[in-house]
Formats: sequence, C-alpha cells, structure tokens
Amino acid sequence: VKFNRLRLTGFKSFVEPTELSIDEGLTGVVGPNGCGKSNLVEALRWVMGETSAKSLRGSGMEDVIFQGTDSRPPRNMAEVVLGADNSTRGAPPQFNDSDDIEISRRIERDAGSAYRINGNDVRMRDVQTFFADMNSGARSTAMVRQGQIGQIINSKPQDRRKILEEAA
Amino acid sequence: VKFNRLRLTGFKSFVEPTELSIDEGLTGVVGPNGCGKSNLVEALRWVMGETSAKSLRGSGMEDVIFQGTDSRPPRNMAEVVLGADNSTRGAPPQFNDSDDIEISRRIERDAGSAYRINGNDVRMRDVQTFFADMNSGARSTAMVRQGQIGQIINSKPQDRRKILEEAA
Amino acid sequence: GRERLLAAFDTVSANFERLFTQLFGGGMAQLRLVESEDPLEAGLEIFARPPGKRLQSMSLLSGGEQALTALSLIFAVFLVNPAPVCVLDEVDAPLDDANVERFCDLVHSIRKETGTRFLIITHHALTMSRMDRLFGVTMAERGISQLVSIDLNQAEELAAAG
Amino acid sequence: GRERLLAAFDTVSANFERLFTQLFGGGMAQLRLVESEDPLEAGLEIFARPPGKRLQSMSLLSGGEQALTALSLIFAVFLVNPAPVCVLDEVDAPLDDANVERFCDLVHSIRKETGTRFLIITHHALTMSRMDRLFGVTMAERGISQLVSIDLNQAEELAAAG
Ligand SMILES: Nc1ncnc2c1ncn2[C@@H]1O[C@H](COP(=O)(O)OP(=O)(O)OP(=O)(O)O)[C@@H](O)[C@H]1O
Ligand SMILES: Nc1ncnc2c1ncn2[C@@H]1O[C@H](COP(=O)(O)OP(=O)(O)OP(=O)(O)O)[C@@H](O)[C@H]1O
Ligand SMILES: [Mg+2]
Ligand SMILES: [Mg+2]
Repeated sequence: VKFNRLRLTGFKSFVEPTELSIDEGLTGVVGPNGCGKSNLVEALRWVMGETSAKSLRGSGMEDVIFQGTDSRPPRNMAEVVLGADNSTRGAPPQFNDSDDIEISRRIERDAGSAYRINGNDVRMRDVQTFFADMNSGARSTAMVRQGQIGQIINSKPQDRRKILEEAA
Repeated sequence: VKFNRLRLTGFKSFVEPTELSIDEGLTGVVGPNGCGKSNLVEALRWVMGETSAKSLRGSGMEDVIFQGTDSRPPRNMAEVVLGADNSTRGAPPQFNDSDDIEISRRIERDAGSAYRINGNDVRMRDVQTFFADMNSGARSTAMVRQGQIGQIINSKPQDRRKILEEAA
Repeated sequence: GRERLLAAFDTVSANFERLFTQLFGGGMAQLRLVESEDPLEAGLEIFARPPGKRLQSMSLLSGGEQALTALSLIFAVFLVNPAPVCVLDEVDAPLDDANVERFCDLVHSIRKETGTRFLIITHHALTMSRMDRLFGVTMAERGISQLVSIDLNQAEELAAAG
Repeated sequence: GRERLLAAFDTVSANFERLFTQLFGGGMAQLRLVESEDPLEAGLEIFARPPGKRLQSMSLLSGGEQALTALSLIFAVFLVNPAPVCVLDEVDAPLDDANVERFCDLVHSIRKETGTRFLIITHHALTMSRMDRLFGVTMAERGISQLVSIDLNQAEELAAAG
C-alpha cells in the first residue's frame, strides 16, 4: 500500500480543494510563517484518526473547519482524503479488493466526524486499526509534529519511556 | 551603572579565562551547535544569583564547573565576574563609592558558592537585590533562555500570568 | 497586591498590543485575565489576529506566529522596567526572513528607546547582518570554548558553519 | 508485556546508538531504564557523549545537540517498524549547517533502507537543496493557503521569503 496523495477541502486555511502528491523519496514543504505548512501535517494526522483536538491546536474538533477570513465567510464542513496505490494488494483483507484505496474523514458543524474507506462508512476505530496495521497512525513516531522534539527533550523519564511502546 | 564585561574561568566549556565585552547596541553571538553560546548566557544568569541548577541544565550547582574533556582534566573551581562602569554613580548606596563595579561568584567543589562585590564578601541575597534594583536579574524578562519562548507558548494560563508580576 | 497587578496588567496590555502590531506589520492582539475574579489567581490568556486572519486563541497560530506573539509579551513586560542588559538566546529560530527583519527592527527600536545593551544569540544570517558587532564562539579544541571577534563580513562563513 | 518492552528496549537501544554516532559523526550515547525494576513503570534516561566531550545526561547538552539526540531516539523506534510515510515538521530548526547536512544524510539513508516517503517541512535553505522535490505553501489571498510546485532553483527565493 503506497500512500500517494492527500486532498484537503475546508480544512483550516485550505478552504479550496487542494491536493498534495506524496511521491517517492524526499518531498520538501516550504513557505513563510503562518502560511499553512503545519496545517497540512495536521490534515494527515486528522484523516488517520487523531482524536485529540488539543494536539491539533484547537479546543474542539470543529476548530479544523475553515473559519473564514476578512474577505470570506466560514465553512461548515471540512474533508480530508488520503489516497493510496494498492496494486500490490497488500492492504488488510476487508479493504484489499481494489487497485486504489481512499480513506476519508469529514466533519460537519454540530454533526461530528464521518469516516469512509473506498466510499464505505466505517468506524473511527477501523481507520485507526488500518493505519496501525501499516505501522502508521496519527501518534506514531513517523509523525513528528512541530515542537515535539522539544517535548521529548523536556519530558519526564516516565513519559519518555512511552515512546518505546510503539516498538514493543 | 553600565554593565560592560563578563569574565568566565572554569565555567562549563569556558575553562580558560575568557572575557566578553558587552558594548552599546546589539552584540551578536554566533557559532555551531554545542560550541558554548548558551553557556555564556548561563554564566551571566549564574553571576546574577541564579539558584536553580535545573534552570542551568544541571542536576547540581557543581555541574557548572568545567568537567574535563578527552584531553584535559576536570577543574575544581568556576568563577564568573560581571563588570560595570559606575562613573555616573548610579549604584545602590553601599556599593556606590567607585567608578567601577565588579560582581563575582565563585564555586568550589564541596564548598558551595561565594559572592563578592568589589572584593567584599556579600551574601547571595545582596547580589540578587543589587540586580533587582537595576530592573535586572537571572529570572527577569530581560534574560530570554533558549526554549523559553516555547515554554511560554505551552504554559498553563496561571503560570503565564506570573510573567506579569515583574511589572507589578 | 491586587491593585498593583491590575495596574501592571493594563500597562503591559497596552505595550503588548502596540508591539504585536509592530512585529506583525498589522493585525491586533489582546491579553485577557481569565478563570478568576482575583487577579492573583487568574490565568493569562492571549488572543491574536495576524493581518487578514480571524481573532483566535494563540494556540491556533503557527509556530512562528506564536513565537512573535510570545516575544511581544516578553518585551511588553520588559518595557515597564527596562533592564540595562537584555539577552535573547535563539529566539529567532522559528522565524522566516520577513519576520526576522521585523524582529530586528523591533530590537533596534527598543534599544533606541531604552539604551539597553543587547546580547543576541542566533544561527540566522539575517540577524547577524543587523548586529552592531559579532562574536563567534568556537571549539577549535574539542569541548573547550573560545571567544573570537568576527568581522561583520566574515559572518557569512561562520553562519555557514553554524 | 514486560518481556516485549524489554526486547523492544534492546532493539531500540542498538538503533539509537548507531544513529547517534551517525548524526554526530562520532561519539556515543546510551538509553537507560531507571527508577523501577519494572520496565512498565520505569523512566527512560538518555546519556550522550558528543565527539571529544564527556558522557553527560542529555539535559546538559546544547539545544542543537539535544535535538539531534531526540531525533536519534525517534528514528531508533521508527526503524523497528518503518512506516510508509514519515513527516518531519521543522525538526531542523535548531541545527547549524553542518548538522543539517548530517540530518539530511541520515534521512536519505533511512529512505534507502525502508522505502519510506518523507514529507519534510523546513525553513532551512540547505535542507531544501537536499530534497527530491519542493512544494511551496503560499497565502496570496490572506488567510487562504495554496500549494504550488517549486522549481528546485526557485527554492532560494522562497527560502528568502520564508
Ligand atoms: N480553522 C481555521 N480556519 C482558517 N484558518 C485557520 C484555521 N486554523 C488555523 N488557521 C490559520 O492557519 C495558520 C497556521 O498555519 P500553519 O500552522 O500551518 O503555519 P506554518 O506554515 O506551519 O507556519 P510556521 O512556519 O510558523 O510553523 C494560522 O495563521 C491560523 O490562523
Ligand atoms: N561543566 C561542563 N564542563 C565542560 N563542558 C560542559 C559543561 N557543561 C556543559 N558543557 C558542554 O557545553 C556544551 C553546550 O554548550 P552550549 O549549550 O553553550 O552550546 P550552544 O552554543 O548554545 O549550542 P546550540 O546552538 O546547539 O544551542 C555541551 O556540549 C556540553 O557538553
Ligand atoms: Mg508550522
Ligand atoms: Mg544554545
């Protein structure tokens, strides 16, 4: 399963549908302060099933919905889709019957989040399990958030030990 | 009182006597990771009467004494002297009778810290009061440690409120 | 006690709002005392609106925006009782070049206003170019620090090394 | 439970020691479980000896040295079960140029070993120059993000803007 694209609509500052292609090797993301780079990272963690609004810098999960600017009104819906090439059919059995996999999460004001895999409604836990089976996930060591290095440095030894648990 | 020089001997990686002149305007300090820039900052806070070894990245106050390298043995003593021009005689009365003021702190293994102002032994509290009278001090907002901006950003609102107390 | 903290809050707030707008080249921000009627028990919350964006809690801002906002708070308190020496250890680390320029502009203006001597530790070539003088710290002998005076033109090379 | 954590500790430790020495171009470091006989209650302490220096608790290292050490730990765990995508958000912020080069070398070697696709957010011109491709995020319209593909030569300009 090769993840190869991330599509955002109405997610934080990415109000218009935006697609980031995730190709092989090293992809750099650059730009001035506040332009949206970390928002991209959070979109990926969000579609992987991140449950803590605080870890996405919000007080509630609806804080990820585009909240408008001086010149545009807020939106009521945010959606992120993570697409993958599954031509080698390495996906978990229940999602392994197509060459392409799309995992999507959508949130609507006052209606919470809805998850889908290849168009089928699934529970959040199914999405989290899917990514865990890929050695991936919103909280895996593979997702190094801005400031997380500082947190590890300053963490209490007991909290730091928890980082090992992913390898166990 | 114009502070104009900082002299370190045996303080962390500054084993040889080293003098930093603090002139008017903006003085930049540069160099590779781990070369000693923050150690300079800590020397200044230390001579101002910093009491917390942890805030100097150590577990005990003796951690500021040069601990040796592959090619040099450890030292047993560290000393930092902060010098100031007092030709305008703006210092607190008991220290105001000379054109020049030197505040020094010295630590010896198993003997603790000794403070002096212009060669006279004083208590730590006298040094802390001296700097407080100058709107200065190891914990003042004027001493912004590496990573402190991150701490303010992540601090609980009650802890953040304490930063106001300096202005009260 | 309480009156002094509230008076300090007002002065710091005024400084903070002015400094934020200076550092961001626009926008506005405000401090709020929350969670208690008693200022000695209250929490300090920060709300900010970078130019063109909506007012939000500081926690929703980007890493660089949060750094500039925290710096505005630090200097807002500093200006109430300016110290003769101010040390800034790598505060410009998360800033892009445009924000580094505004940060340097601010430090220069504070220096004009208060006569404070600044010691600024940085890895940013742009910050180095705005200094009045530069010292380099080297470890020619491993584990042993040495201070050297740097020509402002030489600075580019040392920036490359660190 | 306990056996698995201890086995994981051994594997992660071996990775950690190797990665540290790779990132620092020498020296050594070690992980230690402390404060409890029971690994499920223990604390994880880190001791490190950059080249030429004495072994110390990680807390005594410089900001940049701590960042590299923490990165060694993160990748040490990562390599036990490599993920298909790895995102690094401004982890190179406190690093000087020499360390940025070694950081990029390490990421390239991990990519060779695991086939992981990396998304690396950075303000560092040197990191940008080591990427296989670059995307820029802009806010031409205030508060609205847009993604653009960047020519690797154009990168210098965008580094200047951010
Ligand atoms: N729900 C939302 N709607 C609109 N804009 C939002 C929303 N949430 C956050 N933002 C904006 O997104 C911006 C933060 O973007 P982000 O954190 O991605 O920046 P960045 O490119 O990582 O910057 P830095 O280099 O400083 O880390 C903030 O200015 C914030 O105002
Ligand atoms: N007591 C001591 N004796 C000798 N060396 C010490 C002592 N305490 C700390 N050091 C060394 O000083 C170095 C840290 O220096 P410092 O924190 O000043 O670096 P820096 O220039 O600020 O780097 P960075 O740019 O990464 O922040 C460490 O490598 C550490 O090993
Ligand atoms: Mg960011
Ligand atoms: Mg430092």
